[in-house]
Amino acid sequence: KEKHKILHRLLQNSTSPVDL
Amino acid sequence: FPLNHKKARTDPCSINVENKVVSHLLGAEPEKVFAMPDPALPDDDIKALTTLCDLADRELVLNIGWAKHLPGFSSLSLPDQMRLLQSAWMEILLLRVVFRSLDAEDKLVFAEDYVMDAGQAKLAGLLELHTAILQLVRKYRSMGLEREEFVTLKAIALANSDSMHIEDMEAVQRLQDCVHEALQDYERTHHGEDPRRAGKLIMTLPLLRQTAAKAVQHFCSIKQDGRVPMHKLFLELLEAN
Repeated sequence: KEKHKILHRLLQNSTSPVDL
Repeated sequence: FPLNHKKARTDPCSINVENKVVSHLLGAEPEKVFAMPDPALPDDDIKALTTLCDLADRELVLNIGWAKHLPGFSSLSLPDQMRLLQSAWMEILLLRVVFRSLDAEDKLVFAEDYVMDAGQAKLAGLLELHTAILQLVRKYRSMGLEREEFVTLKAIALANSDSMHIEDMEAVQRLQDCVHEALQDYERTHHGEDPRRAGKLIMTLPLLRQTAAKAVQHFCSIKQDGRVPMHKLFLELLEAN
């Protein structure tokens, strides 16, 4: 997980999904 | 009741009425990105590759945001979301380049301000890759690929990335079923004259995967060479492969 910390962070923080 | 309610709300295909998934995917499509090659750098292979890697890094950030809009993607566990993206990121990047290049004559439109012909690709050491990507462009051009089909195929590529070590395969299968069904619904409604069109589109995906693997391999060797600066997200994903 440490190796992929940017992807991890972006998935947690990027634009929230639209509530479907 | 609460359980059923929750299921109805989170079942991705509960919204797959009248191609709502396709409309939603169209709306979620990331904005344009410009390459903005550095005018201070000499026009050589290093400049071309630096420009492409920088562009890819910025597109990746947008594509990760886009993935979160796929119905059902955000209900996957974080590790599963990561695994799908780690496997499909280059296919997603390439499919966007291919779609942008449909109207260009034997050129790859990496961005509106960064179009590459075979000569430029050769100078950048990318001729083989350029040729492979153009094969996809020609295939989709001959089919008359539509924007709706492009966004849905891109979602299928992500859902179908065949990542190893998926924790919840059932949830990923639901995501695959949802986007697959969206494509079939779209084709039934808009291309009733060709009942095989959805299948034909899906049959282009092996070439996309093969080309993406070539691209990853090529950029991995560029990375090892160490002459081209690469941003961290791009590096991280190259390392994931």
